[in-house]
Amino acid sequence: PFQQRKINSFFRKV
Amino acid sequence: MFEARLVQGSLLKKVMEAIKDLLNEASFDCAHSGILLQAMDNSHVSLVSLNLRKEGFDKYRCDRNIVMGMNLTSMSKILKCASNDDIITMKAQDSADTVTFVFESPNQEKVSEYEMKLMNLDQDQLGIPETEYCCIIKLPSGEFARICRDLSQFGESIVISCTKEGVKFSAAGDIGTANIKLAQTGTVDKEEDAVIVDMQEPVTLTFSCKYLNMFTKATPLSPQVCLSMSPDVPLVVEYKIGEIGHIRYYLAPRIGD
Repeated sequence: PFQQRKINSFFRKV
Repeated sequence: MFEARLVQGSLLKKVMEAIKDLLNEASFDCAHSGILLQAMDNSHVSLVSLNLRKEGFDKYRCDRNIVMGMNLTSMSKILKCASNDDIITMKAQDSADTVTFVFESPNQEKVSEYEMKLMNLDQDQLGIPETEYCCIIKLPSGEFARICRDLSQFGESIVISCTKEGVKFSAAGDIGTANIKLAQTGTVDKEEDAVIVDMQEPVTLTFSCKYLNMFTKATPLSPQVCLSMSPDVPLVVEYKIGEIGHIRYYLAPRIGD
């Protein structure tokens, strides 16, 4: 039904 | 030498309650300006960002930057040993492998010291860009907690829809549907009771109930919560921590439903 995106797909590693 | 003393020790106890269900362990980055913590939950779905400014502490000393990796289950056990009115001090030597928590009763008649082993954590640090959000909603934190709790009976996700009229929280599942609309408040006696919507563009996003409910563990920290939303970016749920700082939770929206 729905998928949960991972938070680290939005923010870059520093 | 690192030393941070907080007369209002209950704030630190509340911070721990606000993060311990989401994170097993985390690094406390202690620097001259204060303490920062950033960590993703185990499933990498949400991110917690905690900021405690040095000015908020009654005494703060940090000669060299230190990173203290802590097991939060252990830290939580220790902080449970502090009374709500205790003064809490955290201290560590520059290259120590332990941190010491000192709890002083208000009349100084009881002083407890707990030493905890530190951990070496290899956690990814993420850069969070400055973002202009389309909708910023401020509402009483207890109301938000109540809504998340009530709607989680209906399904696994909550739809948050923000328009200029106000904000709508919805859920749907096997037993039926639920919709809760909050209108912007007019004049209120207490600022903390207000619902304020600052909207540039209407936004509708879907989020996991489970995570929203975990974020509401921060409710005792602040009478108000601030939700920031834009299409296709993580929701920010922010609670102020007295005059000392804030805790922000970032949650990726659900897709494809």
